[in-house]
Amino acid sequence: NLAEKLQRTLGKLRGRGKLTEQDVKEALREVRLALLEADVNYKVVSEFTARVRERAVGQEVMASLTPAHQVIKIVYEELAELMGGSRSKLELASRPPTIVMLAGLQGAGKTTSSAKLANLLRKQGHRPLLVAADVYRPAAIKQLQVLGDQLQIPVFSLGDQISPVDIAKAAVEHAHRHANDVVLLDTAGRLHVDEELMAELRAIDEAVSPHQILLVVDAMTGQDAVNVANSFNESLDIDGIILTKLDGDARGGAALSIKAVTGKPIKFAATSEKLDGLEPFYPERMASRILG
Amino acid sequence: LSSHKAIDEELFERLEELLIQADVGVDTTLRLVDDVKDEVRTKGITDSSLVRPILQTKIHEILTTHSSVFELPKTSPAVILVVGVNGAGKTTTIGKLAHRFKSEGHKVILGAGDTFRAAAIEQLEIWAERVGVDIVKHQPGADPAAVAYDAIQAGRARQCDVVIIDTAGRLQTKTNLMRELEKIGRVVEREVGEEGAEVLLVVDATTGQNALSQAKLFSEAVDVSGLVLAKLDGTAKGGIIIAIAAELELPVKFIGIGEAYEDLRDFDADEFAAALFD
Ligand SMILES: Nc1nc2c(ncn2[C@@H]2O[C@H](COP(=O)(O)OP(=O)(O)OP(=O)(O)O)[C@@H](O)[C@H]2O)c(=O)[nH]1
Ligand SMILES: Nc1nc2c(ncn2[C@@H]2O[C@H](COP(=O)(O)OP(=O)(O)OP(=O)(O)O)[C@@H](O)[C@H]2O)c(=O)[nH]1
Ligand SMILES: [Mg+2]
Ligand SMILES: [Mg+2]
Repeated sequence: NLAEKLQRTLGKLRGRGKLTEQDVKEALREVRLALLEADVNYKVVSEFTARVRERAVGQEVMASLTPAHQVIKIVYEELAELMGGSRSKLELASRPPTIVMLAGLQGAGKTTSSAKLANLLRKQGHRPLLVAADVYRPAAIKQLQVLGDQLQIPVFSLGDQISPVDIAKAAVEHAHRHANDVVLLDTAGRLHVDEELMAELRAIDEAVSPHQILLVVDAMTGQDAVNVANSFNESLDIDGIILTKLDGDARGGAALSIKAVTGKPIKFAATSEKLDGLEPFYPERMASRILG
Repeated sequence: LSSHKAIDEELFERLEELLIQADVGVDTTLRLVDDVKDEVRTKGITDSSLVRPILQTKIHEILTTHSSVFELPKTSPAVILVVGVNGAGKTTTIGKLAHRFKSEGHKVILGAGDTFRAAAIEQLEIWAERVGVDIVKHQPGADPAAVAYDAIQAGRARQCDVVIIDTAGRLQTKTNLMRELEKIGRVVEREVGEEGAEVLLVVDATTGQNALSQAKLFSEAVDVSGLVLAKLDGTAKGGIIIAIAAELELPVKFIGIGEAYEDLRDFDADEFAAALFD
């Protein structure tokens, strides 16, 4: 692992004066490899290692640490700080209903995450309404209805012959009439380069002004995470990210890439297929996971 | 790359960057670039415009170690088992495969082997209806191995020559789910023999290095014979299949380039290698 590799490069003497330029250079070569193997974006890795180099060179090596551990400590802190941030919970509107829109690539976990989020909100005393706004994928509406039934949470649907924009508008009216204080719009998976479908998301945004737009991203996403997050963010000015399938063993470097490039916070971590599998995002845990 | 005039360290760094950004991964990238450097040195090449074709050729070699032509087993029926992690594109790929084989004159039947996920059976039923093929299904929560068995029996009874079996998405690290998959694989093998089944692992083109672990662990559970690289119509390059080919010798048989049942193509190693540079 990274700690062992760095021990070999930087030696085992503790509290050995200051970190030299050479120490840091050697260490960062290993850190760079670890981050790339963890799927962190190539350019983000270069920027990140440059920051660490600035912080590390000339730093006093603490008496209790080896130079290797000192560098890892700096890297871990920088990573956690980069991915952290105070806006990592779901902010509710001052006047209900809060409208949340979930968007992202095909298969990322939007439908499941919508249901999980509804479950979480209901446990916190809210009255969520799930909205089936995916009119394209076969049995997408049925999928959300089955999940809603399992949770005993209402699912609003107008079938698959009505436009998602009209479904969203009608859902918000329905929420007002039925005192649902959170509306969760599940949208169809789409490519960030599909102009028509990206325009559809903007049209939904225009029509109902969601208070929170959450980009749902698969934790195993590779180098392309940056392109996807950038496009969705430029198109919609997203409020945050849900990172899914963290119960696998993907290192999840996409988390760092996306935060570094968009500045938007990761709000939730999805860690199972079950409907209680949604937790707040812990940047320190993610930092250790990425470093492997 | 084309603007780079000299064959120097910077050129090779740019190649590394390109490959890593294509999700080829560090190990495979370094190995490829070292091979290119060796060839440039031993052949005394000085023209930098020759470097890219050399790299493309090496990638092509790795990708064609095993045939990427999909061979339908000669047994009657032939069985195709489709596996992979959650959301990769399995069910949609089965719709595409069903359409492909039906339009080639085969009689196809589907097995709704995802008995777990919400509306998974309904999703495959819609594909069966759209393509015009029969489907075998049990109730949600049923034993997927039993569905696989029934689909093969129904296929025999109805003179189908292709049976395509869907399975639930599963992360490769979930040992109980991988054991369930092994059981499905054993049932299929018992019914049509090793030579009667093709096992396709569907990999999402946006996946990074984890796809290598997926290929390894799925291959330990079932006899994966080929990959389907889905969602190649996005901007991800899917370079991880080069690492998978290099380390596991697993060929890509098909690529998915969209959500409609026509959006399936045979894998073309030349096109793929060239597209890495777009
Ligand atoms: N293991 C695991 N599986 C998950 C998680 N989140 C979602 N899934 C599974 O991933 C697959 C895809 O999830 P969906 O919710 O259908 O994804 P989606 O983004 O709505 O897909 P599209 O609507 O087709 O774009 C399903 O099999 C889910 O059960 C997670 O956190 N962990
Ligand atoms: N753009 C694009 N989307 C695809 C492709 N293949 C599948 N999809 C989409 O990806 C999403 C997931 O596809 P599924 O077929 O449900 O994936 P799956 O592997 O069966 O998912 P689970 O059964 O939940 O594990 C759907 O929205 C599909 O339409 C492809 O080649 N291109
Ligand atoms: Mg969905
Ligand atoms: Mg499926």
